[in-house]
Amino acid sequence: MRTIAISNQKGGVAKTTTCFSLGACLAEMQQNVLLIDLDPQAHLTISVGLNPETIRRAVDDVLLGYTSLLSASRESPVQGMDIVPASRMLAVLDKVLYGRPGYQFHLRKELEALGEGLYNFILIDCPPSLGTLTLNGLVAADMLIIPVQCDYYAAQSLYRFIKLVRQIREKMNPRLVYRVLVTMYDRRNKICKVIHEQMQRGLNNVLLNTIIEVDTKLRESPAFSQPVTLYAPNTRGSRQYRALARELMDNAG
Amino acid sequence: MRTIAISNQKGGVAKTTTCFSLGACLAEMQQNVLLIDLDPQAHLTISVGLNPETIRRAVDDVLLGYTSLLSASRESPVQGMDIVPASRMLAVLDKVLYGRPGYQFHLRKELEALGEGLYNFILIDCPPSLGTLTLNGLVAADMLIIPVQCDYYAAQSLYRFIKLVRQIREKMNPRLVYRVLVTMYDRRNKICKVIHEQMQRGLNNVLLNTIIEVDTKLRESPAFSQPVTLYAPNTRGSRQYRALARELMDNAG
Ligand SMILES: Nc1ncnc2c1ncn2[C@@H]1O[C@H](COP(=O)(O)OP(=O)(O)OP(=O)(O)O)[C@@H](O)[C@H]1O
Ligand SMILES: Nc1ncnc2c1ncn2[C@@H]1O[C@H](COP(=O)(O)OP(=O)(O)OP(=O)(O)O)[C@@H](O)[C@H]1O
Ligand SMILES: [Mg+2]
Ligand SMILES: [Mg+2]
Repeated sequence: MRTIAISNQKGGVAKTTTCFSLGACLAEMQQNVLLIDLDPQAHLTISVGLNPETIRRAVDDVLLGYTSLLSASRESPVQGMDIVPASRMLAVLDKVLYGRPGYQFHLRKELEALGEGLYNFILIDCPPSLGTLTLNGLVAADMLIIPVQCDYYAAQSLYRFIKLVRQIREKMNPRLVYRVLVTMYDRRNKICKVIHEQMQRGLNNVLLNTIIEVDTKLRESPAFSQPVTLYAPNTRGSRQYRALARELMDNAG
Repeated sequence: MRTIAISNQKGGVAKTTTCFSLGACLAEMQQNVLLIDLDPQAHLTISVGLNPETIRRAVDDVLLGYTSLLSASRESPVQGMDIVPASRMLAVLDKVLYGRPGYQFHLRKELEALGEGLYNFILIDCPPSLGTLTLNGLVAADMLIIPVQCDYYAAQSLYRFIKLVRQIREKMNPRLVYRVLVTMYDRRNKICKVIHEQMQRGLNNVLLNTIIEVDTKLRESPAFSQPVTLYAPNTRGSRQYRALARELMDNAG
């Protein structure tokens, strides 16, 4: 079983889109996938057609120790892909958990209790911050994918974020491997090319080979509670997320 | 003096871009403007060419009561626009401040101490979360601008965010007026049109008339430490942010 957290403090870089699309592609390749929504905005939960206002068993209950991951998980519209959704209470949890001894290890303990046999991949969507919820994701994962847009602000944040990740790895999760994924790449936009070349020079051994380009089908698909692979199976976005799934399967850590 | 917070829990919706561009347009109209960077990523600070790693007097010191807004403010590359920058320590402050009695009123008290005569507009850039820093911004402001992209996730978060803002207004800042600004509007993208029409029906009395469309010059300008009005004065982004500045001046609250 491989646990992959998808996190970046920078907002709007396609964390949720990557988690949803990659999960669907891995399920297409006969992998059993579990998505975990750690973002209080609950966009991953909304993507599969659930309503965070009315969810009864959610990841919040799991982090508080009231229920297990297995009993909080449920099916999604994609065959072979389950989800542990987020409810509206998750926003409160960020503050409630902070300061309790060992608060950052809650999710990891629950994943260990889940056992290895049920799922091949666990994908964790994180909020655009570095609080208790993201920390739980980074400590529970064995791999971190950092989606990043090729724009000036996102590039500035990336080096800083990687520094923080290294500190977390050193103190709390020595096995964590991180990779950077270029998303929303726009060939028409000359700043993309400049920033991408800078990243290739500065990060060449952690940059994933697959690049995800801009594709409006990716923007449309969540409105139909479908991943892009079901909404528009042959579009560029579907093909590129499938290539990402293959790249991750080939480098099975 | 008018204090405007720019905030949305959803990431990547052009909060920083709006704060920087709007500030520059107001300065062009002979207004004295102060920008305040409440985001630990410090993108507004970076936009004016400052380095958050080496900043000595920053907004963090102001929130802790070590220094005043006036002594932490400094000039920016734009005539008539000053900035109170963020340093790397701001990330820690989010946790340190939480729980101290009255922690959400720190910025408001400092703004009251600043007095009315120095600046016409104060613009506050917030991080993509609803923690202690954003709360300080919402309590200190008399107006809130909520930038939003016309996409499915951002629209879902908007109604939820407005509900939370109303609760904050009721409990802590009854004078707060909020307005929604459509950003990164892409005419080529049919989902934009659909979502925008939905917003016009659901929010018509709080939606600003000005719309900001997609313009790559807005994406390029921060790399040159210039607002779009200096980098590309006649581009669509400059014209539309000037229209926003006029709309706000006309409705001077
Ligand atoms: N490759 C792409 N092409 C076009 N649009 C995309 C692409 N990837 C993501 N998007 C769109 O960009 C917006 C931001 O993506 P998303 O919400 O997944 O980012 P995020 O990092 O999860 O944001 P947050 O920081 O708020 O959690 C969404 O509207 C999404 O549909
Ligand atoms: N109208 C526009 N046209 C094209 N690009 C834009 C526009 N507005 C903003 N951008 C770009 O979109 C990206 C996101 O904008 P920005 O960083 O200002 O959002 P934000 O809401 O401040 O993000 P965060 O949630 O991380 O604070 C940046 O690369 C910015 O240059
Ligand atoms: Mg997200
Ligand atoms: Mg920002």
